[in-house]
Amino acid sequence: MKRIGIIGAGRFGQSLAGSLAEKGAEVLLIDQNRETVQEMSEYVTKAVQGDATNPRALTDAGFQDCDTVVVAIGSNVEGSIMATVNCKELGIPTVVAKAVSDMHGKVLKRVGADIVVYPNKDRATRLARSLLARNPIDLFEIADGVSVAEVAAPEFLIDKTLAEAAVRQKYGVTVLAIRRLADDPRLPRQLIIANGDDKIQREDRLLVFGVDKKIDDLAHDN
Amino acid sequence: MKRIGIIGAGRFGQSLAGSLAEKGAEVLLIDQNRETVQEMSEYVTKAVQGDATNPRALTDAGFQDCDTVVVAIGSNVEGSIMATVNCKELGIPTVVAKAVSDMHGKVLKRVGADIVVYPNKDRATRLARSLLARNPIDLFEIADGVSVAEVAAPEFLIDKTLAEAAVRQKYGVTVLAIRRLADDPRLPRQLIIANGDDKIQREDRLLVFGVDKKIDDLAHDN
Ligand SMILES: Nc1ncnc2c1ncn2[C@@H]1O[C@H](COP(=O)(O)OP(=O)(O)OP(=O)(O)O)[C@@H](O)[C@H]1O
Ligand SMILES: Nc1ncnc2c1ncn2[C@@H]1O[C@H](COP(=O)(O)OP(=O)(O)OP(=O)(O)O)[C@@H](O)[C@H]1O
Repeated sequence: MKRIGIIGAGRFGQSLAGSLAEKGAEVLLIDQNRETVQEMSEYVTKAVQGDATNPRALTDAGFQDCDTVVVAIGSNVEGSIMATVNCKELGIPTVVAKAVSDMHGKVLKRVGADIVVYPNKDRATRLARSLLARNPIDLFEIADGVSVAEVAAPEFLIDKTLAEAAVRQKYGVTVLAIRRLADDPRLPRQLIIANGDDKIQREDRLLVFGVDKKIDDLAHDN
Repeated sequence: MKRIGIIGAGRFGQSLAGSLAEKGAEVLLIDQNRETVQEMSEYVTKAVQGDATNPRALTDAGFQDCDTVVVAIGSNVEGSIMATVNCKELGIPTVVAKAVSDMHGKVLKRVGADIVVYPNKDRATRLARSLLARNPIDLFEIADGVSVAEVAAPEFLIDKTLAEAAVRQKYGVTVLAIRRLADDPRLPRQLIIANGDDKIQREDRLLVFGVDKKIDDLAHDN
């Protein structure tokens, strides 16, 4: 059972604590704000009030026993950097830190953060791509110019099986799954992992993987 | 050429404006803060100071001519809701709004936001999953229990071609690409879109798609 430490319970820290706790992890949380700590104490294993820039506050709370610590302090950039240094000095194997700007991220890396995450920038970049794409409904960039995208099933594929459609040969993208409307319109779409003999239906959306230009061509050939 | 309107240039709005402008879109920006507007004016097509809760400020700035508007106001929840209403009343076809909590998101949907994004929560949920996964280095959840993940190439696959390895038949996951170390260690890994005759090397990381349990099994069989 993994023990994850979280420093800072702002929106990011709270969502993270909640997700981890829901999945059964042991979560240790520290925050300067008493009310936040009280609110969070019913969701996590242990919530403690304290200042993470003080190494003693971290050891009193037991952070040295965590496998991973996430420094989820945002606008208090100095605090985020000092908390990261404290965690590495405590010998914590993996320290993840949230950054609110590229500069902040560079500094965190230099002081020892193993992983830096940029929640606002990541979501904004992904949104920019899906707003500009001609048809894809949503786009996850996997690496430069390569994505997983959800596109409306093109006209010429309707009633063909995936094998007959030969999407990969013709378009150079791999169909991963089909998102099909549920019989009950109040339910979300069902996800059907792609199989050669799945037949594509009108209104289906296809989850595809490939180079962006090829995804665009497929979406465009409607 | 798409014209995208952005309301609010906090971290999310600024990253979004930058990404869109970089990709050649026409970006119109409004923010209450004069300095922010001045800073952003060199990155976007037009940056205007104004209060988005006042419909007149939006029409003076030309927002009614946007295909899509993104309401990127966060902690000023009331402002975010009012700006969203104003956009829908201006007849803007697609309004995307950022939410800072589930409650905020529900209200935005009710007042007409076509798409609601949760930058902190999305990134936190994704991080929670990758922190708890046994081996995957990173995990993108595509839908409930189905993901794209990056895993270390298991021992038994080394020196086999992808076709010989028959990963899909044996493990039920699809290999999408190989991330291979670059010759120059200062460069990031190269991304090789998967092909039957690619031979897997030691230190390769595989980008795979499938049901979480099957991804875990593959990562575990090391
Ligand atoms: N030195 C510190 N020690 C402990 N907790 C801290 C410290 N500095 C800030 N915090 C806490 O971290 C939390 C998040 O910090 P802050 O609000 O500065 O970041 P944010 O980026 O605005 O947060 P978010 O966007 O995740 O809501 C707050 O609850 C705050 O009390
Ligand atoms: N009514 C309004 N009209 C125009 N701009 C506004 C209005 N209300 C807030 N803003 C601007 O929106 C921007 C972002 O808002 P705010 O700081 O409240 O959200 P945030 O979630 O903390 O931002 P982020 O996390 O994206 O940095 C600020 O630059 C602010 O000046």
